[in-house]
Parts: sequence; C-alpha cells; structure tokens
Amino acid sequence: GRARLNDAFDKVNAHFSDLFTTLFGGGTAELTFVESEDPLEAGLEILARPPGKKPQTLTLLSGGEQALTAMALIFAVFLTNPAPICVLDEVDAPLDDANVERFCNLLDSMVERTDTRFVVITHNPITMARVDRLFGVTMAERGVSQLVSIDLTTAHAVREAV
Amino acid sequence: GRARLNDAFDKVNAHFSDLFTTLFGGGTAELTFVESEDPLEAGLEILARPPGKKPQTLTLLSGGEQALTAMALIFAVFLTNPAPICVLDEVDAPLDDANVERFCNLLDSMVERTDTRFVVITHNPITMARVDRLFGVTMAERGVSQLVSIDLTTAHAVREAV
Amino acid sequence: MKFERLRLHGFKSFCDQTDLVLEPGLTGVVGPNGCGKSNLVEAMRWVMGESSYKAMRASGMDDVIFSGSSNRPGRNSAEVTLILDNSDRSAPAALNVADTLEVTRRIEREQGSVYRVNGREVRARDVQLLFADASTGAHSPALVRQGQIGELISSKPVKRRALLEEAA
Amino acid sequence: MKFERLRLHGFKSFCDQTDLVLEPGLTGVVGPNGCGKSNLVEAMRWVMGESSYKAMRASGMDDVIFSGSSNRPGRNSAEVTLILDNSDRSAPAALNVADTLEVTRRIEREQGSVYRVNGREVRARDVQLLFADASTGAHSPALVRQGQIGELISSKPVKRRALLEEAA
Ligand SMILES: Nc1ncnc2c1ncn2[C@@H]1O[C@H](COP(=O)(O)OP(=O)(O)OP(=O)(O)O)[C@@H](O)[C@H]1O
Ligand SMILES: Nc1ncnc2c1ncn2[C@@H]1O[C@H](COP(=O)(O)OP(=O)(O)OP(=O)(O)O)[C@@H](O)[C@H]1O
Ligand SMILES: [Mg+2]
Ligand SMILES: [Mg+2]
Repeated sequence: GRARLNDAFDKVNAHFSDLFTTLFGGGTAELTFVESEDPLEAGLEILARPPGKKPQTLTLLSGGEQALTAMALIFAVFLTNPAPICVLDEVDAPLDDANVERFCNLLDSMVERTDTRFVVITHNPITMARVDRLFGVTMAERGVSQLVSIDLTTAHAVREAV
Repeated sequence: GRARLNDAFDKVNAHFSDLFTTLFGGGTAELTFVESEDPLEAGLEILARPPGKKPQTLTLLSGGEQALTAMALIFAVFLTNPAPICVLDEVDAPLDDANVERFCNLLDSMVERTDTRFVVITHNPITMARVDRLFGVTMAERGVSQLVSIDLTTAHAVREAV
Repeated sequence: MKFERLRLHGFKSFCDQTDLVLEPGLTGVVGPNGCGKSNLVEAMRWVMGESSYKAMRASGMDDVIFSGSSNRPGRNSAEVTLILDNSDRSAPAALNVADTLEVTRRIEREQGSVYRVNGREVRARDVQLLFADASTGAHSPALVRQGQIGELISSKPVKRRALLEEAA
Repeated sequence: MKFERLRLHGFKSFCDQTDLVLEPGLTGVVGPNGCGKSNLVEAMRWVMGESSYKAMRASGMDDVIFSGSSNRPGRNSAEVTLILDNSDRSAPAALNVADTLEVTRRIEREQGSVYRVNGREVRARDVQLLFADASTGAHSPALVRQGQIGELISSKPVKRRALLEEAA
C-alpha cells in the first residue's frame, strides 16, 4: 500500500533527476505528489528545468524536450523495477542529431544496468548505426509484411532502402 | 450555405484524390459526407486506400501513411481556397526518406500553383536541402532565442549544428 | 494580401527583437530542440487573434511573456507584429488604410492584450475578421502544429467538416 | 522470465508466418512507412492480453485478422505466440509447467479469442497475471506507442501515478 508507493516514489525520483541531468547535459528535474496528502490518491507532478532556463510549466517545453523528459521518467521506472522487454516505436522522431546521440548513450547504459531486451523502431540513421542487430520489415509483395535480418555491415548503406 | 459547401466539397474531393495518388504513387482516396443528408450538419469521412492494399478504416493506416493522407487533404483545401501563409511544424518527422522526397515534390508543385508563402520547420536534412532560403534558430545565450539567416551553400554542411 | 514579415519582442523565448522575413516560395527553419522554432508559429497565431492560452501551450496568457533565463530577468510585456502587403487593397473597409498594414498585439503582465493596426487601437474582432477575409487566421488549417498532422485523421467526422467550410 | 521470440501468423499485415527473435541488448527495426513495424508492437500487446480493439487502432477486434491485399484473399483467423524462457521458474504456479513457455492467442472471425500456454487452454486472466508478475503486460509503460512519447507529459497527474504503481 502506502509504504510501498512512497518507497517507489523515492527511488524513481532519484533515478529521474539523475537521468534528466544526463540527458540534457545539465539542468534539474524532480517529481512531487500533488492534489492529495495520501500518495494512494495523489497525482504525480513533474518539474523539469532544462539547463540555463527558468522552471516553467511542462507544456511550455518543446516537442524534443518533452520526449527526452518522458524518456528519463520511463527509464527511471525501469531502473526501479526492470521489465523483461522494452519496445520504443519511433521515440527519436522529434529529436535533433545531438539529442539522438544522447538518447542512444542512455540506451547503451540501460542495456548495461539491466537485463531488459530492447526493440527500437526508427527511421533515424544515427540510431540504426548503434544497435546490436537490425531487422528490416518490407512489403516486397504489396500489402504483405515480411521480416528480414540485415547484416550490420550493410546496414549503414541500407538506411531506408528496405 | 448549402450550395457553397457542396461546391467546395466537389472541388476539395477532386484535388484530394489527385494529390493522394501523387503522394502515394498510386492507390485511391475520396471524401464522403456521413451522419446526415444535409451537408451543413454532416461529418466528413475520408476513405483512403494505399496502393496494393484493401480499403480499411483510417486508424489502421500507419503513422507515415496518416501524415501523407493529412497533407493531401490540407493541400486539397489549399488549392480550392489558397491561404496567403502556410506553416508546417515538423510534418516530415514520421516519414521515411522516400516519402520525404515525395512530400518535398508536392511542396514544390504547391509553390508553382499558388501564391502561398511556405514556412517549413524541420530536422530532416533532405527537406533542408530543398528550401529556397534557410533560417536557424539558436540559443547562443541559453534560454534566449535568436534567428540567423543561413547561407544555403553552407546549409548542407550545417544541418543541426546551429 | 501578402505576409511580409513577423516581428517578435519579448514573446516567449524571443527576449530581444527578432524579425522573420517571409518571402515567396519555401522558407526553411532549423535548429536544435528547445531553441524556439515552434514559438515562432505560436507568435503568428497569437498576433492573428488567438484567444486560448491552451493553444499557446501555456497555463495562462501571461506565459507568453519572456519569463527570464539564468542571465536575464523576466519581462513584463510582449509584442508581436505582422507586416502585410496590402497594395491590392483587399483588407476590410475599416482597416483598408494603407498599402502596408502593421498588425500588432501587445500584452502587459496581468493587464491583457491590446491590438493595433498602423498604430491605431482596434478590437480583437477586427483583427480576426481581417485575417478570416484573407483565408487565414489563428485557426487556419494551413498552420500545422507540431505533432498534430495525424490529428486531422483521428478527429471526428463532424470536426473535419470545418475544413470544408474553410475552403468554401 | 525472458522474452525469446515473437511469432505472428495472419496478424494484420503479417499474412505468412513471421518470427521476430528477441535477444539481449538492442534490436533495431527499420523499414518504409506502412510496411508493418508498428503492427509488430501491437502483436506483442495483443498476445499479452490486450482487450481493447482501440489499442489495436481497429474498429473491432476482428480487424487484427489479415484482411487481404490486391493479390491475396483475406484470412479468417490470426495467431500470435510469445516464446518465453522460464528456466528460472518464475511463472505463477498454475502456469509454471516447463522451462520454455509458449503463450498463444488465436482469434477466429466473429468467434473471439482463445489463449493457450504450451498447448493447454487458459483464461485471458491467467495470461495477464503471468505477465503482470513479470513486470510487463499489454499496458506496460515500457511499450511506447508511436507518437505517444509526449503523452506521458501532457496527461493528468493522477494518470501519471499509475507509472509509480508499476514501479512499486
Ligand atoms: N515565456 C517564456 N519565456 C522564456 N522561455 C520560454 C517561454 N515560453 C517558452 N519558453 C521556452 O521555449 C522553449 C521551447 O521552444 P520551442 O517549443 O519553440 O522549441 P523548438 O525549437 O520547437 O524545439 P523542438 O525541435 O524540440 O520542437 C522551452 O524550452 C521553453 O522553456
Ligand atoms: N488486418 C489487416 N490486414 C492487412 N493489412 C493490415 C491490417 N491491419 C493493418 N494493416 C496494414 O498495415 C499497415 C500499417 O502498418 P504499420 O502501422 O505497422 O506501419 P509502420 O511500418 O509502422 O509505418 P510507419 O513508419 O509509417 O509508422 C497499413 O498500411 C494497413 O493497411
Ligand atoms: Mg518545436
Ligand atoms: Mg509505425
């Protein structure tokens, strides 16, 4: 009940603020309970402050900043209670090149810290170049999907050709 | 009232099915009125069938297919009643490279067919390379935005560096 | 009517005066995450008469005023101007005063907004009509917000009809 | 418990049997728009007990059955299997039958779904509990849908608490 939730809150909050600072290369972030004293009823508020900026409501963050903040929160939950599988469907789409590299660095560190198996769906060549193995989904026959394994050395050439 | 709406429907529908087939390199699409006989009360339904596939509900289309279908509809409205300004904020984010090229081809043809001025916000190097002029927004001083004009010959080198 | 230039001063992250020149053809805007690209689009909607602070991703309309950075103090006002080429004299009669129209919206913290056209104070309604007549405005389908391109597809059929009304 | 392989047959655009091998580390999936990448994620949610057709972007659960293409007729059934390494014997007692567990969900048009574990028919509830015990499942925050990454930020605080409950 309450004690478990409070304990989870402390752990997730510690991981979250740590991952946020790593992803943004600075700044601070934290979680707080709002709307009720009782954690079992309360809501979870996120306070995020990118480096060099004043703290603002979350909705003022840009598309890319929101995606990075959300990733930091998802992985914070992960480190507290790792899941066996994680699938990320084009989460790198709103990110610029520098942030895609940071996102990949974070993925690498999650692979080291947990036993979770990660599946990353992407159109971004930077992310494609940093995975351990690559599958292409094609519709060689229109309307019918097929899965092919891509040899990583050719992967750098293949990009969207599949 | 009704006559004007019916007239607009015919024009938008003709442009929509034409632009859809161009963007997808095949397939068919059309608009229909639903939920009421009276166009002033009715809803607008979209039937889209990518090439080689069976007609399905719109929600089964993929993220990229939905983005292209939406673009075909927005531009169909455009060609019926051109607006002086069009701003597209990272609409190319869900598209693969081949579809980004098709999207840029469509933009070029819109520039020829209308007097509309287009502003395209993007992280995609293919789109960046196909504009007439390029501005970079930077935060050289953290938290404070500045706009700089980028010389197009250096633009191909600059990508995300701004 | 043609759009010539968008000028921001103190609007969101644009603390210093900034001009975006709008020319025919395709203008690209690039830059890292969080640098202020989408703020430019919101400035354009705002000056054309946007009345909902939610459309500004804000929790109150004062949130559009530059709130400061680690080196600069916050401001107490923000101003955005759209400079229009009206040489075809297509503006509504009341505002059809010159070949160039400067439409300005200015907000002071806790005091709301004031609209001016070529220096003369006008109502929000007048500005909204000016742009509606020119087939544009704060809610034009031609201003596509970030992440919203799929919204058109997933919205209800009745809501989509608004698109047709725009075309009529 | 470890995830080893996802097998689809007749699920959405995967008309022929297809296996996605799941190995430790990072597995990338690429391909053109509309080729079926997101359908793979939905197959995983579906076999883990997803009961809402909306989460399958469908207008009815039968929409997950291959509906045909210009060259192939539609099918009348679909099947997805998750092959799990249970050598640590961490599954709930009722299902803790072997070192390898094959969890299968099969749907027949207009007849609904049947779940099996290693060939034995079980209830949807049993499958949902199996995955909940292993800190995963159809609604796991670790399965991030396309375009939904910002949703976590824009959802109401009370909804976000569910994330903490997942961590507890
Ligand atoms: N009133 C304000 N004062 C100062 N800064 C503000 C204000 N409102 C918003 N911002 C800042 O503007 C930034 C967001 O800008 P914007 O959404 O335009 O970024 P962007 O360039 O579109 O990024 P992305 O590529 O991630 O979409 C936020 O970091 C936010 O802190
Ligand atoms: N029951 C079905 N039978 C046949 N095809 C289907 C079925 N359900 C969905 N599809 C097809 O699957 C395609 C969408 O696949 P999906 O969303 O996985 O694409 P994607 O690879 O994720 O693309 P994107 O890169 O654009 O996100 C659609 O074109 C749709 O027609
Ligand atoms: Mg943006
Ligand atoms: Mg997809």
